[in-house]
Amino acid sequence: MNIFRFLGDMTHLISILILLLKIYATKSCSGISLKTQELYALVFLTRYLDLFTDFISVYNTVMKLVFIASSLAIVWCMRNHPLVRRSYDKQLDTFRHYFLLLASFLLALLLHEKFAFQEVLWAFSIYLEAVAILPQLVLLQRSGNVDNLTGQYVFFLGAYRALYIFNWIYRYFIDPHFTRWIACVSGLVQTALYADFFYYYFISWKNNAKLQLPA
Amino acid sequence: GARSSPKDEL
Repeated sequence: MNIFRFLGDMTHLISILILLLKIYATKSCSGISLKTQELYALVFLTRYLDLFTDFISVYNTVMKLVFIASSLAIVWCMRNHPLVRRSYDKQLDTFRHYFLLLASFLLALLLHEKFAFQEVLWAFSIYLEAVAILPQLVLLQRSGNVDNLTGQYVFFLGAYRALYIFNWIYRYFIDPHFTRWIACVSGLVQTALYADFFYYYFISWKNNAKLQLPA
Repeated sequence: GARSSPKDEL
């Protein structure tokens, strides 16, 4: 464990806590893409298959359980909670996320570290996570003004993988045999997808104005 | 088979 990875995990946890706060406090999920949340739930379920077979540390196990439980709870809430589901922008959340699923799975069949069930699903979860934010970014552009909690949620979500990139650079320096190309390249793509959001987030922070994404 | 990277990250 290194400071970059720890900060990355904490940033990821904060993003999830912000989303839970928004849904719990406002009983609303306006501006949140259910499709992105479903993709994240799938990312965690397919990445943490080793939850019960490979014990790494208490921290690792606890964080995996928190990520799986929170993502499933958010999807469940957005689908079934009477107040929350009414605030879901169904007509704006129209990204064809099934294509992201299919593309990630096909790519995982082609590009993986080892042709084994868990390895292919691990690669699938890495590719899927890289593109899972797309429905959310499209929804933000369509819904024009972005409420503060939603803006913070997306910001921390983008920042966590950027910190992981520093973690991979650090691990490579202390151990030149460390290679994790699939996660690294995907992480770069994932972070790059937030580039324009980060730009408008910075502008809104500098001008102390509301976060506006151009349509 | 090829050794795969340790899955020690979240």
